[in-house]
This record gives sequence, C-alpha cells and structure tokens, in this order.
Amino acid sequence: DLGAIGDNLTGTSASSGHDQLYNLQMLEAAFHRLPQPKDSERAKNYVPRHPAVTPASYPQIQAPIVSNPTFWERIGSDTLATDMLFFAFYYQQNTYQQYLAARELKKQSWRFHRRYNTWFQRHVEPQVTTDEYERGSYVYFDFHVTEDGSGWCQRIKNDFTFEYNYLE
Amino acid sequence: LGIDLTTLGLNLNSPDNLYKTFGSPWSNEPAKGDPDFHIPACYF
Amino acid sequence: KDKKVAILFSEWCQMCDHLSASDVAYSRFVTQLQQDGLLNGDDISERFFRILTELAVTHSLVSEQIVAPGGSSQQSPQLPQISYFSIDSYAKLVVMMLKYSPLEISSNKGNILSKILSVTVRTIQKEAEEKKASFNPRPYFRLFINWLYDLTTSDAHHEFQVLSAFANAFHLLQPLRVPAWSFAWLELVSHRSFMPKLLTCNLQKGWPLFQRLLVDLFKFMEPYLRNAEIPDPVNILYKGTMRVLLVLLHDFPEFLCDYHFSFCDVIPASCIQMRNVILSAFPRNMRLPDPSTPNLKIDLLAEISIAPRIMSDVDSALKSKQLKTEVDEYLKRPEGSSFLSDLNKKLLMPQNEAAVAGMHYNVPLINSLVLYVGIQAVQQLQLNKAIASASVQQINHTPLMDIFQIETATEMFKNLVTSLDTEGRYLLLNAIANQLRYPNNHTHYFSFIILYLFAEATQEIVQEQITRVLLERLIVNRPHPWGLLVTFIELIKNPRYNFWNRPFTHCAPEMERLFESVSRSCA
Repeated sequence: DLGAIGDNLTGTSASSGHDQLYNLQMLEAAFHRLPQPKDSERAKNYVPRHPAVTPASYPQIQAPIVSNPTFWERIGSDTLATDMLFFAFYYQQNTYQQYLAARELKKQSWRFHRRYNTWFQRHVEPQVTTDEYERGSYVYFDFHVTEDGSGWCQRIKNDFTFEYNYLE
Repeated sequence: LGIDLTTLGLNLNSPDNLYKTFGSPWSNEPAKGDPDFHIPACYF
Repeated sequence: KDKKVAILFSEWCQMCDHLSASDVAYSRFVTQLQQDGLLNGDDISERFFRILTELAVTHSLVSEQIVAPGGSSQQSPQLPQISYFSIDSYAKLVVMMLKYSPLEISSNKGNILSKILSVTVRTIQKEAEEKKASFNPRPYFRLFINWLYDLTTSDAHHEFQVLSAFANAFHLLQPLRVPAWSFAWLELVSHRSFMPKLLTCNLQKGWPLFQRLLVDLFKFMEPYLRNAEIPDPVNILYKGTMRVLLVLLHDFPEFLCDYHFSFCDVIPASCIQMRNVILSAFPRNMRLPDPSTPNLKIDLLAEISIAPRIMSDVDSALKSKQLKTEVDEYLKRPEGSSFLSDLNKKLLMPQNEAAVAGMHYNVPLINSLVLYVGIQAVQQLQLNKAIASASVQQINHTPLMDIFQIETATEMFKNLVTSLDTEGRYLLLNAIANQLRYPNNHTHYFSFIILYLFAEATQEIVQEQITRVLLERLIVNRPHPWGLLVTFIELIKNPRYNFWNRPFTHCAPEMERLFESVSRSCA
C-alpha cells in the first residue's frame, strides 16, 4: 500500500455515478464502430486534363508505381530520365507525382525559376554570385517552337542572371 | 509493467519523422495512400 | 426550405458524380448559393449547412443498410460497408465554397469554417445524445477526414486559422462530451494532416491548442486507468494513446517537455509507463550522457544549470486554494510561521469532493506546491551563486531573509514527508519524482531533494517509500527518464545512503532479486 497499485486510491466506480458508467457504455458501443482504414482512404480518381481515347489494351489507369517515391529516387540523371522528371512535372500537375519529380530535380541540382516557370541547372560555376543573384551559363529545359516544329529540349543560356527572389 | 512499446508498429529509431506515415492509433500498419505533400502555387 | 436544400444537394451530387466536372462548374454553383443568400454565415446559412449535414449522413447510412449483406435493414454483425458518396460530396461543397466564395467571405475563411464546424459539432452532439449506443461515428469521421485532407493543405496564409478552427471543434467533441465519438476523435486529432501541422505551423502557436486536446483525452481515461483491471475498449483507447505519445516523443519531444507538468496532473499515478514516456522526452539538440557512466558528475554538465521551459500554469492550483500567498510568506519569513503546522491537511480534498473524485488528496495542488517551491528554491540558488561571485556592496543589497529560502524550502519538504500519511507521502514523492527528467536545474534540484529526504529520514518507511516511488518507475517497460536513472544509481551506489544495509532491501528473497536486477540493468 505504499505505491501505485493498492488501496491508497479509494474505489471510483461507486463514487463516480452515472457519467463514468454511461461513458464506458458509450465507449463500448464506439469500440464496435472503430474507424476502418477505408474510412480514411479516398479513391484516387485521377482525372486526366485532356483525356485521350486509347485502345482498351492500353492501361486505362495510372500505374501505381508513379506514386512510389523510390521509383523517382532511382530514376537516374541521364537525359531520358530527366525528361521523365520534366514530363511528370509539367504534365501531371497538382499530383503527388509532380511533387516527387520536383523533389528529384532539386536533388539533381536543378532550380525552379518562378518567373519563367523553367528549371535551370548550372552549366559551370557562376561567374558572379551575390546575396541577390548569380550569373553564369545554365542549362535549361524549355519548350521551343521553330519552323521545323516544336518540342521540349535542353538548351544552354550564357550570361544568364538568376535572381534569387525568383528561386522557388 | 506497461507494454513493450517497440511492438506498437512504430520505428522509434527512424531518422525520419514518424507522423508522415502514422496510419492510425488502432493499427500497427503505416498509412496507405499518398503521404502529405504540399505543392507550391508557382508549380501550376 | 428543407425540400429546396435537398434539391440543391442532389444537383450538387450529380455534378460530383461526373468526374469530368470542372472547377468552373463548381465555382458557378457556389456563386449561385451566394446569390441565394445561403453563404452569409447567418441563421439561414447555419440552417442550410445543418440540413446538408443531415442529408449527407442519412444517405450514407441508408446505403449502409442497403449494402449490408442479406439486405436486412438492421445492421449485420460484421461492420457493413458504408457508401461515402454523399458525405464526400457535401465535404467537397464546403471545400469549393471556401475556395471559390467571393473575396469578402474567403478573407475570413476561418470564421466561415468555424460556423460550418459548429453546425457539425452540434449535429454530432445532438445525434449522439439521441442515439446513445446506436450512434454511428463513422460518417462524421469521414466528413472530417475529407476536410482535413482538403482544407489543411490549401494555403499557408489561412493555415493556422483553419487548424485552430478544427482544434476548437475537436475540443467541443472531446470524449467527455461525446464518449461514443472517442475513437474517431483520437484518430482525427492525431491524423498526419492535423497533429503535425498544428504543432509546426506559426512557431508553436498551435501548441496550447493541442495540449488542451491531450488533456481532454487524459481526463476522460483517468477514472478507468486508476484501477488495475482496464475494460477492453479503454485498453484499446489507452494503446492508441500510447502510439500517439510515441509519435510525439519521437517527432515533437520539446512539446512533451514543455507541458509535462499539466499532463502529470491528469495522468493517474498508476499509469507509470505512460507518464514515463512524457517524462523521458528531452530536446532533440541535447545529447544525454549514459546514466551508468562511472563517476558521472551531473553537476558538471552544462545543461544542468539551465531551467527547463515550462509552458503549463504551475501555480494556478496553489492560487485556487489561496495557498500561494501563504507559501510566499513562509519562504520569506519562516521564523514563527505556523504555515507548516497544518500544511498536510490543506492538501486534502474536501470530503464531498473526495468522494466524487475517489481521491483523498488534491493531486494537482500537491504537484503545484512541489514544483512552485522548487522553482523558488532553484532561483534562489542561482541568485546565491551570482551573489557568491558578486562584489561586496551588491551582497549588502540582497535582503538577508532571501538567503534562508533554500533551507526553508528543504524544511518544508522534510516536514511534509513526516507529517503526511502513507497515501499523501506517496503523492508528494511522486510530485518530486515527476521532475526527474532530462539534464536541467529542476532535475538537479529535485534529485538532490529526494536523496536528501532519504538520507535525513528518521523512519524507515520513508526510505522504503522513496525507493518504491523510484523503483516502480524503473521496473516498467522502457522508456525511463534520464533524471530518474541517475538518481536511483546515485542512491544505490553512493555509500552515503547506505542503501544496501537498509533492512527493507533484504525483506524478502524476491525483493533482493528485484533490487539486484534493477541495479544491474541501471548501473
């Protein structure tokens, strides 16, 4: 009777009255209606912005792997891989995919310019670096239109000033 | 004597925050579905 | 009006049913509601949202009966599937309304959301009161889950307004108010879209709101956790709480550190492991030396002289019993004071309250007295140190009476340890042991006090009870607070306490084995 479990705390149920007993009964009832995992899950009804009709043999829903962080972490940094990152970033907007692609691009030293909505990567160490900006040659991923058509490609911009207040 | 708290399904030595995958107080399973993520408005 | 709302809701659901519906359609619908005067936040609005809530829940439950296997209308034994389409649609309407309502509404988004949440809270409270054991929490759980996903990720600017609106709603729906909602409540309060955001946004502005929710939970469980036998539903709630506390211990230890005092007030003395989890928290940037390091000199640790941050209100219990002034008087002028003569009786609960509470003593008052006096003593010790290194004329300016405060405080603890009965002394020693945490000047002071009381005790029962209070915190599964370990190791290793020659350490073979095993695992 010198410590926690013992008679040094007088019995409570006798003295607690209706509310504790009532609460326990309600808790018992709630116990049989525990929230289920599916009560928190939301169907990921992915609605393509510009749905294209494809043959039924094509996958009609997104492969789950595109929402798996490990997939994006292992994608690599060769041109094809980087293009996939840019594809996810620009064409799967407001999805977990876009979030993961942006995170991976940053890991590969790309930086998002909020004014040009374009990702830049230092081609060489910048010639000038101040608190407000850096200037030098950068690779950037851009959509360009020329007489022989249009498309995405990586280009080099020399003598570019990246002002840090545009850095996301 | 309490419970062995390592049996509650939480990796207490994890270097990452546990809340990101905390599924529910009633289960040992980590959360399913996309963990919480925030996309800056300038990405749209 | 109800019929009109039902028609509007059915139009909305049809729109939601077409996955290709665009945000343009949604915003047009919201504008129409605004033009119909349904979104002004007045009584019409409240009635509008109440009817929508009831429609959404009724339709989900209707589908629950239809879906239940065998089509029987009463609930099937296993949990039936519930179709959440109507709930999800209503949740989405609120999200779209907050997203697309005209500027003058969205600028006080938190205000509009609070109104909608208060309608939801009243609907839940009313339905739980009416339906009692047949109340179904899951549709409302789903409603909140939708809102937590969609409203807490929107924009950082409104984030704290939104989170505090939810925190206030959850406080109104706490288990003591709606016991049939307890499990849904804890899952929502600890949800990864709510708890971490409330604890990380706006530089800890959400901490008092979350502390209040945790205290709500502990208050509900307290009467059931005092006893050794815990009913299954309480056991599930307890284990769920332990998971949440472990996430807090791992991700937000500073939160547990800063509010340990108010949590210890509402956690029953018998919940030793749960209390240990809270007391084991230490700031993430702190490295704790291994307590069993030979010749560990804790007074040489840099952190040991730093006061811990305490966000709880330490002296409110003292003030509520008009004891604070008396304590201050006694500490300043102990000579001739009769303060100690009946202090032990002042810690008792009035008869009528004791019967209801099932306790003889006012535990929060004891906790408050111990920590308040300890804080005064520690501050005086630091002042003395400053004086010791200060110049002569500064010493002359220090009122002599303050110097005696240390011994006066110690005298008070000594007096209580001998004047209290077994139960009261146990609660006093518990209040002291609750301060044995990570390296800080409270841990240092209270470690000294509990060892001093052991050494100065004239009755063996006091030494036995001090040992009991420390030991029962060490024999439970981990974690064990650092300050508790270093104190117990000091007790059993320092010959000054002559621990192993105390008769009670050999009172029975199993006790001897217990002391041996605990001392081996500690030291």
